[in-house]
Amino acid sequence: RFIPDSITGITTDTHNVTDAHNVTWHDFGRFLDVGRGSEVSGMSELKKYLCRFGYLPSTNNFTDVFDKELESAVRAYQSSLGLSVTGKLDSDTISTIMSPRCGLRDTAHNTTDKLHVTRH
Amino acid sequence: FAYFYGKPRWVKESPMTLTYAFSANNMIDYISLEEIKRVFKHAFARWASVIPVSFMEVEYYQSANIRIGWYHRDHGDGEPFDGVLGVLAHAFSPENGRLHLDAAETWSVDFETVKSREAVDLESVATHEIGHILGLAHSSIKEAVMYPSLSPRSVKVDLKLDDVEGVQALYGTNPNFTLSSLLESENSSNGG
Repeated sequence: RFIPDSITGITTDTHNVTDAHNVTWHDFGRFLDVGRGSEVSGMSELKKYLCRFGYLPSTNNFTDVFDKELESAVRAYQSSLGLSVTGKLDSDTISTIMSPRCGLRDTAHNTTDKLHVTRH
Repeated sequence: FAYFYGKPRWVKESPMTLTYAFSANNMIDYISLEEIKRVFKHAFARWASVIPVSFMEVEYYQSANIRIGWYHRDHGDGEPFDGVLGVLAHAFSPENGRLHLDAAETWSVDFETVKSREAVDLESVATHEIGHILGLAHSSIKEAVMYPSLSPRSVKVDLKLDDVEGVQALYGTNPNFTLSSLLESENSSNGG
């Protein structure tokens, strides 16, 4: 089972008992090496992640299928994050996806990004 | 480096000074206010050393250019935090000025005393978010401060050439900045 170094051992909440761990991202390790055409339960959560950070358009109906759109999104993510562009959920890509990060989207030129507001 | 849509930047009279303040009600209590202020002062100073912009702490939160606070979950800006790890913080593009940190994280200013495996370096995140406040978006250069991810218990506070070139294209160069000193420090941090 794939467990990236940066996340290894994160099993206990030592600081704030009212906040659960971000278990969703932690669970993405099980998608390692899943390829186009596969259907894996929970893949829709990965699509939501990629949507949140600007790599997939918003929809209420993400499926668990690794489809062409997801492959394109993975390629775009890999390019943005300086990873090898393979379109596959390789260990570098999964490890980076699971890392804690800034909440701002990576696609800076998306005009619909809520965080691109200015004060007038 | 990358910019936000429309390449927004702060537009003020020269020499430019941006004020910042901490929220009175939305702070963490396990790091002293004095220590938090020291960390942010360092983070602002790193950016100020490369561009002709200075930063000044003020008391009045509402009227400060940059407003800093810690928040849990949904805090009203449409971008809820998500608990421990995951999203650590976010900030808004110029000239909005909001810099929000996830109160659920185990923030640290010293990994010698904070032993949690989930501890997140406050100065690293502050430096990154100030980059957004100034107008930089995420970089694809892993070593850059503006790279979007940061592992727990890691420190990334030194601006890299990518960060510096990006912010200097927005604001110009601090007359005291020398490229050679930056390259020297990059070289030494790479082990020569």
